Amino acid sequence: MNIFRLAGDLTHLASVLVLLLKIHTIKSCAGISLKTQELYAIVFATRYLDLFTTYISLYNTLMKLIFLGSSFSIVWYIRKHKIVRRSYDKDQDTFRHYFIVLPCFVLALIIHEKFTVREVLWAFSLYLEAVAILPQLVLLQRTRNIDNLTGQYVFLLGAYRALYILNWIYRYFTEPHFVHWITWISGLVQTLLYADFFYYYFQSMKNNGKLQLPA
Amino acid sequence: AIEEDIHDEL
Repeated sequence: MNIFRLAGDLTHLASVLVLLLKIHTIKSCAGISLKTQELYAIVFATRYLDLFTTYISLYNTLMKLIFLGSSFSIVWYIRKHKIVRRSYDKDQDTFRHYFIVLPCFVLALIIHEKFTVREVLWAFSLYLEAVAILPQLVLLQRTRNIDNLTGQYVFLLGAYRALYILNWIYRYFTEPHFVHWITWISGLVQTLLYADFFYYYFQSMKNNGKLQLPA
Repeated sequence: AIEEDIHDEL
C-alpha cells in the first residue's frame, strides 16, 4: 500500500468522523443530505459484499466494517434519532434515488470487467459512488450558509477522492498490468464533481471567512 | 493476482 492510498483512506475515515461528531455531539444533521448518506450505504453494502467471501488483509476488513457500520448508523441517526432527525432539512433535500440508482445499475450491467455478480456489483458501486455526492452538493447550494463541520466533511470527502487518483497514478507506474479504466474514469468523474466546491472552499479560507456558495 | 489487485482498494 502506498502513501497516497493510506492518506486517502485516512481522509475518508476523518470525513466520517467529522460527520459523526457533528451528529453525535451537536445532535444536528442540518445541511447534511440523507439521500447522499443512503446512497453511500448502498455503495458500501454492494462493494463490500465480498467481505465474507474474500479475505485481503486485517486492515481491509476493519476499514470495510467501519465504513459499512458508520454509513448505516448515520442513516439511522438522521431517520430515527428523536433529536437529530428534527434538524434534517427534508424540504430542501429532494433528490430522487432512482434517478441515480437505476441508471448506475443499467450501466453496470453493460460496462464491467467481467460478467460475474461480484464484478457487476463492483462496477455498480463505483458508478453510484461517483454521483452519490450530488444530493449533498445540491443541498449545500440551497442552504447557502454552510456550517464549518459540514464544509469540512465535504472537503475531506473530495480530498479522499483526489488522493485515490494519485494512488492510481503511483500504482500504474509501480505495478505491472495495473490498468482499471472503470475505476479510474468513475473516480475521475467523482473528483471533478468537487471542483466547484473546492474553488469556493479555498476562496473562503483565503478570505478567512465563512464558506458561502453563490446562488 | 492481477485480477485481484483492484479489489484491495476500499
